[in-house]
Amino acid sequence: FEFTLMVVGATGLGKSTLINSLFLSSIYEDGKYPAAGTPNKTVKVQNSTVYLVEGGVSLKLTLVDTPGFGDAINNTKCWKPILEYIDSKYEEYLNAEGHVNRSTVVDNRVHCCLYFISPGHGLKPLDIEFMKQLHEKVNIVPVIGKADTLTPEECAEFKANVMKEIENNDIKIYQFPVDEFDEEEEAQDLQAQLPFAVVGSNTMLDINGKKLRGRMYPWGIAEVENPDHCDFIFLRNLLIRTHMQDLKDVTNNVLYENFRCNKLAA
Amino acid sequence: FEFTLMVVGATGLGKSTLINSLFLSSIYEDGKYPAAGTPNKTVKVQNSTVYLVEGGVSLKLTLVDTPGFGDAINNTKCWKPILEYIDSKYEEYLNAEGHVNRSTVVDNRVHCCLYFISPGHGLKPLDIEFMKQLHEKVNIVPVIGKADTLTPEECAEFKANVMKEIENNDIKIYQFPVDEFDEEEEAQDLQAQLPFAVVGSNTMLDINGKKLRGRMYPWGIAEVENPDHCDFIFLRNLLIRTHMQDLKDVTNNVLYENFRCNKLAA
Ligand SMILES: Nc1nc2c(ncn2[C@@H]2O[C@H](COP(=O)(O)OP(=O)(O)O)[C@@H](O)[C@H]2O)c(=O)[nH]1
Ligand SMILES: Nc1nc2c(ncn2[C@@H]2O[C@H](COP(=O)(O)OP(=O)(O)O)[C@@H](O)[C@H]2O)c(=O)[nH]1
Repeated sequence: FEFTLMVVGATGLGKSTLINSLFLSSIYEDGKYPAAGTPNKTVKVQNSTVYLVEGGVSLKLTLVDTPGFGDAINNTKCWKPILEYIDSKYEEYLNAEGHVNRSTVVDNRVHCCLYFISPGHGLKPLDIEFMKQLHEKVNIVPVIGKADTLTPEECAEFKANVMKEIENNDIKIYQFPVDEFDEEEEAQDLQAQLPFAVVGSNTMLDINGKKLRGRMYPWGIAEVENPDHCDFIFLRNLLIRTHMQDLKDVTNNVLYENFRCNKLAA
Repeated sequence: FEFTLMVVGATGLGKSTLINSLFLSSIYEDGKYPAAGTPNKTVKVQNSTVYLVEGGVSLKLTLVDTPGFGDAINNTKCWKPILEYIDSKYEEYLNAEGHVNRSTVVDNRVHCCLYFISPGHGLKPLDIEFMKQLHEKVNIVPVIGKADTLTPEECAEFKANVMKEIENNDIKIYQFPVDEFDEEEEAQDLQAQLPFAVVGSNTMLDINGKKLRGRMYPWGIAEVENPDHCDFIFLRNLLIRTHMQDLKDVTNNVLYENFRCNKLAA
């Protein structure tokens, strides 16, 4: 099984920690993460491939990083290298489709883009601009990074603000399809949780003999896998267990199709 | 007693909440804060004056806000309106000194600039640029906002990174004078605490009959006035009790003096 996941957001939002937490392995080791500590002047797009076993299934996961995004003093068009990368993968696929036996075409298209939002008042101008530029190119799944910065009340209010701003700006983020759920209300619960507020941690803590992933503060432990603390488990299940195929289908049947039509029409 | 405090930092870093906490009153009411929710396209510099009683002394506090700083996609020279404001106050003072009885000159010069840093890996390019542009114009006191985002280990590491980058860039932040301390080691402790990591809260919580200012998370309460949780008390004492006069003296004897000399030499 193959999947390409892109991760976008300013430095320090907890992206590499979250990726390590999601895939339960130190894909990014401390300090080895490309952007650690030194924001780049320009945006680089780089990828790395990992072979994992998830739920008994072997997964070839390609992670696409975008260090430098949003980090400069002037971030005008800093999404451009990202847009070009996505288009280049569509281009590669289009050419491959035309030449080789379809069943052997390697699919390097970006199936999902996790866009990290910093907790604050609402979306920043760059967040809105990025999503407007890319929502018709790739499945955007916005996540609130470092969600242990928010109290439950602030989190609910922030999520509502973000979704309202997404709607006001006609941004089409990835829609988790509702027919996959057994219950109507389960699907509605999901909609109410967007965007997912996540906490990540590279640290396994030993609490009363129980091992858990979390962040140890003097006032308590924020647990990554506790649904009362954040939406990590929610996101993990949707991304890896239930919706990975749908993300690939939408990429192929809708987003790539748009690219192909525009290309052939031009 | 008069004092002018400027507050600078990107939207959502907890600035207005910290100011309310520092002066124990809702100077900025929820939603009335100039920049709430809507990052400005350009940087505005605006001030408001409050009359407070601190430790039995009546204080005329002028707060200078800089909504819009660092919020745009392109933040090139976004510090310029701030620099111009500070210079204009030096200009006003210079003219007033020349015309009226010195003892009746109103001192509207900025005595201290609290610069908010977002917890992450280290300083961002804009942080470094701002401090380089303004460290010879105003007393810069860097603070780490929303410090409850950091575990104690991360906080110590982040502070060390920030101080190293400040040193590497020859940035001269305000030096808390050591002779004001009874003990040599008290002064050293202070140096080790820089920059101050602060948590603010508009909420008074009632915990077991005890009223305290804090942030209530599902995993515990981050207490603003608990020195094991953050440096709020440290900053508050230095700013309001012990070093307010020194901040004014340095502004008058060093920073304003530089302005005056450059002006007369030109
Ligand atoms: N408060 C909080 N801090 C986090 C979280 N995840 C990571 N961090 C910390 O934030 C800093 C930056 O994390 P990192 O994953 O390297 O961010 P990246 O630059 O976006 O990849 C590190 O000190 C992490 O320990 C989180 O969920 N909450
Ligand atoms: N985690 C955390 N959040 C805070 C803190 N202070 C304020 N906030 C929250 O951050 C958001 C923005 O705060 P605000 O003071 O308006 O930020 P400003 O835009 O910099 O003035 C609000 O939801 C606050 O409740 C803090 O110390 N820690």
